[in-house]
Amino acid sequence: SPTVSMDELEHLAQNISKSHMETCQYLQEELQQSTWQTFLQDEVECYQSKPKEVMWQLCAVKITEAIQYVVEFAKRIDGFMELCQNDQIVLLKAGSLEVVFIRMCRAFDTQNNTVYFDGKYAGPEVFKVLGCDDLITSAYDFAKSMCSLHLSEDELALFSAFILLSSDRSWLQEKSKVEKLQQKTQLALQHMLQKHQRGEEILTKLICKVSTLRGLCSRHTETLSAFRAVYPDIVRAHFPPLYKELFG
Amino acid sequence: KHKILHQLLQNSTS
Repeated sequence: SPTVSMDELEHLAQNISKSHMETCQYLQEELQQSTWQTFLQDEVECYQSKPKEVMWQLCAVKITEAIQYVVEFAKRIDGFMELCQNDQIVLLKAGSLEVVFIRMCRAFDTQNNTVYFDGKYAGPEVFKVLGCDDLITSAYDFAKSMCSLHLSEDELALFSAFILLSSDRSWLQEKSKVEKLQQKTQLALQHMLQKHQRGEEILTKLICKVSTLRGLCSRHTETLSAFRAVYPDIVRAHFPPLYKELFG
Repeated sequence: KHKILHQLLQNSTS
């Protein structure tokens, strides 16, 4: 592992936390203020009675909005823009949705198993018409398990950066450069967890999330290709271009 | 390929 001074780790942690706060889409206070606003039964039924393709399109739009914030987050991480453009794209293609899944825990209410979506808190039944109950259940379970770790915003920021800077993604041109950045981020995360007197096991639990995140994203890709096989014209004409670039 | 992503990366951070 690289030799890094404490100062450097502190500086990186500060940079990543600031980048996260500037690009987190919703402030914690806004989210907490809205938790009492869950969709009413007739609103849930309204989502359930939408045509499948309309709901898919709505979700693609929401995911794309969230991803745009993640792109901004990446750009502000020290070192990211110094990578070659191929690697910036490889990392975002593979990792931006994973960061959206991580960020989902900020907007998740464990008490009633709901997540902030389209203006209110929504349970999994809202997404029924998408026809991918497995993926939805897994995403909710993931958010719930992330919530149970009670990470601070700083820790969440560093974990998101650690995931985004995964050096084992396919097609990286300067793998060792990404590797160094990721190692530094991991050290900064470790340092932060120690500073907050969190046990060693938190880091182990976070590292275990890596494969869960990859599973979630590959299930998303599979679900999208199944949808596209039936509705190719809807995807082509109505899905956000960025979404198609990332997952097409 | 990746036209939008290129564009987003090139836009200066606001």
